[in-house]
Amino acid sequence: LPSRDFLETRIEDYIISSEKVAHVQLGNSAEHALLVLTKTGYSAVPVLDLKYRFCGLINAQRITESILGMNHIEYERLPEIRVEDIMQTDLPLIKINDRFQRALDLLINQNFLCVVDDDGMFMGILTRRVILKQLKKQIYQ
Amino acid sequence: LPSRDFLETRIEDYIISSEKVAHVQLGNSAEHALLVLTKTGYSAVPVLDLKYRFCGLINAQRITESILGMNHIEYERLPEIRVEDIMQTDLPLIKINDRFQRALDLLINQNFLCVVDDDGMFMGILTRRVILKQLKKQIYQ
Ligand SMILES: Nc1ncnc2c1ncn2[C@@H]1O[C@@H]2COP(=O)(O)O[C@H]3[C@@H](O)[C@H](n4cnc5c(N)ncnc54)O[C@@H]3COP(=O)(O)O[C@H]2[C@H]1O
Ligand SMILES: Nc1ncnc2c1ncn2[C@@H]1O[C@@H]2COP(=O)(O)O[C@H]3[C@@H](O)[C@H](n4cnc5c(N)ncnc54)O[C@@H]3COP(=O)(O)O[C@H]2[C@H]1O
Repeated sequence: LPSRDFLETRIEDYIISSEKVAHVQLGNSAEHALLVLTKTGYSAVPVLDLKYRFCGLINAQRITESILGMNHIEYERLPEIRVEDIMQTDLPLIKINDRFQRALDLLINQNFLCVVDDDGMFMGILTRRVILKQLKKQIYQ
Repeated sequence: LPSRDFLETRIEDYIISSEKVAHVQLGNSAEHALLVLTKTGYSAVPVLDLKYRFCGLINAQRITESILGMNHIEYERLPEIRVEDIMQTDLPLIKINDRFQRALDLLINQNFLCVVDDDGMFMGILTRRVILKQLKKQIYQ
């Protein structure tokens, strides 16, 4: 049964590490980001800089919202909008040595959490799927 | 601590009822669906028929995928594509008298579950957020 000990578990073993995480880079266009989201099938992905530091999150909603003109959706502008102009940046981040307790609190309001080190380097993500699997496992033990 | 009794809880009190759920209707265009997704900010919403029966799910990925041409994204085709042509239909559904155990199992792989009655009428949704809040509450009790 998920006990409070379970909440003390380190998140480290449960993160999807950065090389497995689909992402876009600072400087990429909104059109490129839309293609990445469409081809990977993820509803949101991280935006990283050239040094692989975490910068923000991009999703299709922010892309479409940026081109909603008065009378029509201005698709022709997608190549000229950069992800840094429209990404979400006010996000809670977690560290590799954080515990499940903090992750659970934050995953109530987020689909996934980005994990960074002390220099802001992107380490990976912790998803709701992973935490739900662990919670289920705890109940059945 | 979430016990197996907790898993026997009925989902009924936890669903977001249908009148609060953003959705689109059979016959709507992909363009209309994209506007609904963009304005509500949800990454996926249900598709209902005129009798409010559940038909499928639509998201931005399926919309964009449907217009990925050889050389460019064919936005001009959006008004002529209908949601029924592109929605996801192979989905697990839950009933109003189902228990948390079933919901937890399914929410490991889905962001949310659509709740229907025996006639397929859409009753509402059960989200990962709601189940995570309940699991957290159980741990702290
Ligand atoms: N290719 C696939 N294969 C199998 N199942 C899939 C899948 N794509 C999505 N799902 C399922 O759908 C859920 C929602 O995905 P979504 O893309 O909205 O939201 C995702 C996405 O925005 C992000 N994410 C997950 N894995 C990622 C990755 N490898 N790269 C980039 N972003 C990822 O984290 C969110 C939550 O993911 P989570 O796993 O909790 O929950 C996922 C997972 O249960
Ligand atoms: N307007 C808002 N205000 C506050 N928080 C918000 C929000 N929009 C999204 N969120 C947060 O982001 C999570 C992911 O939302 P998403 O739109 O990808 O995925 C959503 C969406 O596809 C669907 N959904 C939730 N509420 C809905 C509603 N009222 N109408 C239609 N679809 C809904 O269920 C999925 C999971 O929702 P869940 O609540 O577990 O998880 C939500 C919630 O924690």
